[in-house]
Amino acid sequence: KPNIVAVANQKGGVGKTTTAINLATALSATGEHVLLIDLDPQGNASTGLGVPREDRATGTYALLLDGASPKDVALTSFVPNLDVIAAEPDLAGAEIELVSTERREYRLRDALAQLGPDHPYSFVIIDCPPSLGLLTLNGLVAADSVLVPLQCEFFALEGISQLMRTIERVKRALNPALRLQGIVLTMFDRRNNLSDLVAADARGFFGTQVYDTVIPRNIRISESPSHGKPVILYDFRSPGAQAYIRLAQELLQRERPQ
Amino acid sequence: KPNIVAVANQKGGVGKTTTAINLATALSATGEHVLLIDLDPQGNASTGLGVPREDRATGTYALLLDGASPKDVALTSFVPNLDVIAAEPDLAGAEIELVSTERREYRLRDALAQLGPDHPYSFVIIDCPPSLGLLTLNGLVAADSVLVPLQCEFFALEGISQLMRTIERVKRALNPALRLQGIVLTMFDRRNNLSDLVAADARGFFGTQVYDTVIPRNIRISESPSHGKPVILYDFRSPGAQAYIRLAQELLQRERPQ
Ligand SMILES: Nc1ncnc2c1ncn2[C@@H]1O[C@H](COP(=O)(O)OP(=O)(O)OP(=O)(O)O)[C@@H](O)[C@H]1O
Ligand SMILES: Nc1ncnc2c1ncn2[C@@H]1O[C@H](COP(=O)(O)OP(=O)(O)OP(=O)(O)O)[C@@H](O)[C@H]1O
Ligand SMILES: [Mg+2]
Ligand SMILES: [Mg+2]
Repeated sequence: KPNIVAVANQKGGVGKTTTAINLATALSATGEHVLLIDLDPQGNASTGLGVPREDRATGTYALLLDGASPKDVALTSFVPNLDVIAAEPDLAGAEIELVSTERREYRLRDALAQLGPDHPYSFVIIDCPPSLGLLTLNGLVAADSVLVPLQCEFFALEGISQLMRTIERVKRALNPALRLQGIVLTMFDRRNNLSDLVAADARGFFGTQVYDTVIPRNIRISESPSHGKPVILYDFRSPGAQAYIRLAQELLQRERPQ
Repeated sequence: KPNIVAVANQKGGVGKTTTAINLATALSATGEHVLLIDLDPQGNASTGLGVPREDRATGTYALLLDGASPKDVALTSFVPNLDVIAAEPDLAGAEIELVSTERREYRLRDALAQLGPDHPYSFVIIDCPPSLGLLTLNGLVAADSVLVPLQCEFFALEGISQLMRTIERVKRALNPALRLQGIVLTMFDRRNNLSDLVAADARGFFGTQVYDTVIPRNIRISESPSHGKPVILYDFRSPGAQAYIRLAQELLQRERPQ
C-alpha cells in the first residue's frame, strides 16, 4: 500500500504546490515511484510539472465524481518514476457538486482504493487548494498523513491552529489513522527577523514535528514554474532545489527509520 | 449609495487582505467613511485591523445566514472613519451551508441593501477568500466592481484568466453591473526579472486596467499584521505604506474623475 501524504494549509500562497511538486520529484529521484494528485482547481501542480492544457481533459474531477480509477486518468510526467493526475477545468465546480454526493468526503479515498495490488507507487502526494472545503477534506480523508507547509509570515502562523483543529476533527469523525506528518518552514528569508520569530514560535509549539530542513526564499523556485519544471530540474544546484532534496531525505528517514 | 469594491483573486497569498486593509485605511485617511467586510474564514483582515478574537462573536456569518443587518454587526476600528465586519469562527462552515440556502449568491447583496439612506459609508471594501466558491461569489454579486491584486509571480499570472471568466459569468448571470475596477501589481521585487516579466505581460494584456501604482515587496508590510495595524499606521514612511496611499489616490481619481 502506498504512503499517501496530503500537502495542506488553508492559508494561501504558503508553498503547498511548490512543496508537492518538488518533494514528489525528489522522492522519485531516489527511485521511489510517486503519484502526484492535483486537487486544486487552479491546476498549478499540473502546470509546474509541465502537463499541457490539452492533456488535462480527464483527471481529478473524473476520479471524484465519475468513478474513474487512478489507472484510467494518471499521466506519465517527463520526470522518471513520477505520474500525475491533473486538475481538469471541471474541478472548479466540484466543491458545490460534492455537497449532495453520497460519501462526499470519501470519494478520493474510495478512488485510490481501486489502485489494486499491482500498482507501482510507494508514495502518493496530494496538492490541496487553499481552503478547508470538501476538496481538501477529500485529501485529508484519503491520506495517511498531512504535510503542512508553513510560510514564515505572521498570517500563516495565525492560521495553523485552525488547520490543526480541522485535522483533529477529520481524525475523530472520518479518518482515524490520519496523523500530522510534519511541518515544513517555507520562504525563510535570512534578512527578515520575522522568519526567525515564526520559526522559533513553530518549533516552540510543535517541537520535532517541525522539519529540520528549512526551505529558503529563492528566486529560482519562483522562476521554475514558467519553464514547466520543478526547481530540482530547472536549477539543481540552487539553494531551493537542494533544500527540497534534503526534505525528501528527511521525510524518508521519518517514514522509514533505519 | 456606497461604492462597493470586492478584493478578489482565487490564487492564494497574492496580497488580497493586505490590499483590502491598507486601501481601506488610506481611503479613510482622506476623509472617506469606509466599511471593511472580512469574507474570509481565516479572519486575516480582522486580525490585521486589530479586532480581538473575543469581539468576533457576530459578523459576516450573521450577515449571510442569520439575516443580521450591517448596523447590527459592524465594529468601530481604531482607525478613524473605518468600521469592520469581522469574520467569526462559524464562517468556516458557511460555504457548505449556503449551497442549500435560498438566494445563496445574493445573501451579502441583500444584507448590504439594508444599509438604508442614513449610513455614513462612501466605500465598502470586501476581502475575499482564496477560492471561487459561494463566499467569493457573494462578494462579486454584492459589489459594483472588483479590484484584483496580482502578485508578480508566474502561478498568479496563470490564474488570472480563470478569474476573468468567473467575473464575466457573474456579470452575465447574477450581477450585470459588475465591472473590473482594476488590477494592482503586488510584491513587486526590483531585483527579480520575473516581476518585470509579469508586469509587462499584465500591462500588455490589460492595458490601463492595470494601476500605475505598483506595490513593492516590503518587509514592513509583512511585519505590520503582528502588531495588529495596517502598514500605514505601523510605518507611514515605508515604501509599502506610501504605495498604498498612492493606490487610494489613484482609485479615487478613477472612480471620481475630476
Ligand atoms: N521558497 C520559495 N522561494 C521563492 N518563491 C517561492 C518559494 N516557494 C514558493 N514560491 C513562490 O511563491 C508563490 C506561492 O507558492 P505556491 O503557489 O507553491 O503556494 P500554494 O500554497 O500552493 O498557493 P495556493 O494557496 O494558491 O495553492 C508561487 O509563485 C511560488 O512560485
Ligand atoms: N507588498 C508586500 N511585501 C511583503 N509582504 C507582503 C506584501 N503584501 C503581502 N505581504 C505578505 O504576504 C503574505 C500574503 O499576503 P496576504 O495574506 O495579504 O495575501 P492574501 O491574498 O490575502 O492571502 P489568502 O489567499 O490566504 O487570503 C502575508 O503574510 C502578507 O503579510
Ligand atoms: Mg497551490
Ligand atoms: Mg487574505
